[in-house]
Amino acid sequence: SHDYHFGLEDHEGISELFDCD
Amino acid sequence: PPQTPIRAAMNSIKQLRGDLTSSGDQPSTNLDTYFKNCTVDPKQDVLKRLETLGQAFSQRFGQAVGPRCIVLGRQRFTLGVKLYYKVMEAMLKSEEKRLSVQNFSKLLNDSTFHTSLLACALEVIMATYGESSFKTGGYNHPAATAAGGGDAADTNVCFPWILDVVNLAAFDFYKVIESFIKADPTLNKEIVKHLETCENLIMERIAWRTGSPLFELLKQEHEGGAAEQVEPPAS
Repeated sequence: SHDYHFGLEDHEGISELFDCD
Repeated sequence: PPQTPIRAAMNSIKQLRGDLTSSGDQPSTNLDTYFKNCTVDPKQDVLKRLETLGQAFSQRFGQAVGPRCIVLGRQRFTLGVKLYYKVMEAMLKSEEKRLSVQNFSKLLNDSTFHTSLLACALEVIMATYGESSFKTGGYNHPAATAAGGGDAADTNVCFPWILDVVNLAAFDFYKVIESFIKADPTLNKEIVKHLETCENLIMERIAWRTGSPLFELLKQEHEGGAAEQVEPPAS
């Protein structure tokens, strides 16, 4: 297991990050 | 019992290869379905891009590590492609669940998305094999030693080398990191740590270099929104 901090909210994902929402 | 560094590195490679055994170097049936559901089927562009980037990666890997290593570069790339397809499918399944859509035409026809995803997959492969290591520069990593890659290289292939190979802006690479880690829970702690280090390097330094798409994005945000009052500096 790792301790990476996931910062994206539930309403955020790869689609929004690449402006595809 | 605690593992020796070489044993730990070999196990990490074995785990990665094991996890990718069932993954093909061609799109799966599920992935094909996502492609076909797109308004514009992206599959031919995907395959063509992989062919081009595969040649570029192998050549540059050979130049960096040694001419005898072009074949090794090809092997790394093939593993990278398997991981790329695996993570892409997982991401799309997650997005389908989150957004209740099946048509990802805009995303899957975005060249930058595919290049970012592939670059991240290749970075994971190279980190596992010790070629990309922040601690040792890759040369003295146990995996690199165990793999017999003892020839001195002319170029360090540690991150952000991969960005130059695939001609990708650091800020665009940054966009896939978190989703990549979320989509592949089999990534081990060391690899996640490596990606986190890449992420920090981008945010602290590389994304702020001249020519970064970040500046255009900031400009668009500033021009698009209502002018906000700038807070005076606090004393």
